[in-house]
Amino acid sequence: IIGGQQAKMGNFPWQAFTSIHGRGGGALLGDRWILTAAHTLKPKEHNTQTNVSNDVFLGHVSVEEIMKLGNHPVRQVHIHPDYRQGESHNFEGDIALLELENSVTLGPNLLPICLPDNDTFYDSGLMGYVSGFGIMEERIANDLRFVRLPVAKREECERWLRKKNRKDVFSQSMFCAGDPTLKQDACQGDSGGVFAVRDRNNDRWVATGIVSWGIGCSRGYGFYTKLLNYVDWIKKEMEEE
Amino acid sequence: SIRIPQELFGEVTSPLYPKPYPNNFETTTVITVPTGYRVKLVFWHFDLEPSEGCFYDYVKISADKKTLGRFCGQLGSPLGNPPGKKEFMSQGNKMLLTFHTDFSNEENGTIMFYKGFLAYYQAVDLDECASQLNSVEENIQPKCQHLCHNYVGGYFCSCRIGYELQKNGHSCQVKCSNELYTEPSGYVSSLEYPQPYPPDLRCNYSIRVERGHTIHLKFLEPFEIDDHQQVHCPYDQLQIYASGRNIGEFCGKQRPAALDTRSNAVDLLFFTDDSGDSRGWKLHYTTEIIKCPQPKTLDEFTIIQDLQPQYQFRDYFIVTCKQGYQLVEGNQVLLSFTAVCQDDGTWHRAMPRCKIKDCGQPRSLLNGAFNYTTTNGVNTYQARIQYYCREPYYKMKTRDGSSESERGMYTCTAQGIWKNEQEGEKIPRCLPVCGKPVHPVEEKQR
Repeated sequence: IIGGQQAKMGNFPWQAFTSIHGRGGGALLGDRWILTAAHTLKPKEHNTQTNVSNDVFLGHVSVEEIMKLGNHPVRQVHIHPDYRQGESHNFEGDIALLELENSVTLGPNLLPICLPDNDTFYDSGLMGYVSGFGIMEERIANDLRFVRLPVAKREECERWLRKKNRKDVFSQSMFCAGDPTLKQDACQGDSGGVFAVRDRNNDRWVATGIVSWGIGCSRGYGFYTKLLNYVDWIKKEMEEE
Repeated sequence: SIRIPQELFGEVTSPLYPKPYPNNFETTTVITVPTGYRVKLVFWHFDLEPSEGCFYDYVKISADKKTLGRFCGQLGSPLGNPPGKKEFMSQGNKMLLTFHTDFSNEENGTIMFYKGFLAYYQAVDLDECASQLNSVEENIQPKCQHLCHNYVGGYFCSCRIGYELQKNGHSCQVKCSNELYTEPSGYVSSLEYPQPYPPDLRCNYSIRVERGHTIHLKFLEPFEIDDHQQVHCPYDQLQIYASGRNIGEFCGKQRPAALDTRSNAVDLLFFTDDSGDSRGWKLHYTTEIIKCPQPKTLDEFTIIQDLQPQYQFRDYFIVTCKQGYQLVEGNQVLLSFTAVCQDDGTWHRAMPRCKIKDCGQPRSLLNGAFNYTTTNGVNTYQARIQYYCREPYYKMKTRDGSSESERGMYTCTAQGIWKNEQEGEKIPRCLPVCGKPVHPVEEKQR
């Protein structure tokens, strides 16, 4: 997290810390599912079929402490079928679910986050929180950090991408957040974590996006998998199990 | 001698009869009739030389080693001894008739001719029992030891009740070792009652009636069995067994009280020593159908179905429990219970109890718990618990229109199962609550 601040215990109780192909994030859904980005499991430009461990940790804001609490074994990995590992400029379908072997016991430091049910969560300017154990500037984070970012206007982000002559796909299943004028962003190691918005109407926190990709960190907008488009898939996968 | 064939009747005549009999002649005719008969002889015609003392010619009749008479002459003659119409009877079945003539038949120098005799005999039944009545007085051996029965041509003996005729057909021996009484009521007594009972008795009287009946015994007066003032029944005694169980030993002059043996099989054993002069005993037995005690419940939750005013052999009753209770026999839970009245007046099974159904410890709820809304820790019929989820992290899953308190309310049913009114046995689920951090991020700095 760039330009953010350290989270306190219980601020983001859904936050998962993963260690698969390097550091990553995730969010607890229910009591045995971790929502994450597909690319944390199958990174772009990384075609080796080496067996890696799917370590998942929950329940703390300190990396050291969260690991002490123990790994939650993963029973099954569900990667969205639209995800294309081989297409490095296309993060379409960058969403995955990790089904844990055992349910976790919820408490003040370990709680699931809700899923969105309408498009108003993506109104531009709507502030959301991104948290993660990813890098901050040039330092690795030892603790969970978060940053508060606005949902950006889609056209602004498209324009910004064109200006940068980027071929990266910014599809309808993504949204962007941040402000190029602010030095605040998610960064490497935050992938898989969620963009969380407080739903004042229902007094609940809703995950509207998954930290997916960006061009560098804190030099513009960050791009997120738009969860509203994947709610049906998520429910289907979870209910099947 | 002339032995005439054994017939039931016949004639005996003098030689040449009705022509004059020869001189110097003597013959003895042996008349026999079958055993069991005696001989009766009558002269139909008699004409012999008369003489003083029947010295010359005569007929002599003898039987049973006795001479019944010596006869001669003819009816109306001044000399001699004619038999006339006299009937001669033997005691046994044989009679001897001796006919004797001398060398001549003259009277005053004139030769006389006498026709001789014609006698008729017949067999007459011998009443062998006639002597029986007088045998004691006359001190003679009676034909039968107990009872004598005459019939034409013979007799037979019999014995009084309780005695058995021996092979010799004369003697009687006590017979009381295996007396069986099977009628619903009757009398049983010692031998000779109310006369003194015989010595050395080992009598066994068995009363056997149908199963399910009890035998009542009532002794009559007089009751008299040899006893001793200090020692209990040392000489003679009457032992009573009911179904093999000794229920009394009696002697003395005190009549035992009426007994309900509570058995359908009673044995009376009567032992006597070699002396004594007591008059014995007599009892009247009756039978009554056995009744079982009225079944009574051991607790207020037990129900006896179709309770009858009384129960007898082979009757039965069925027990159930009130709702929420179950039949228990010891530690065993019963699905049903039936008790049958036995032939000894007892129930074949003891009354069970009805124990309240226990639903057992309620199932634990993952991410939740329960509270008793009735007595804490009591899991029996009608106990109630309320499941709840660990809030705020979990929330109970409910159907539309149903509250958590309704969904979480479980009652211990009569079937011994915890049940919810809407969902039955299925316990609720506690679902994770999303998006409700207890300590959400707060930013003070503006």
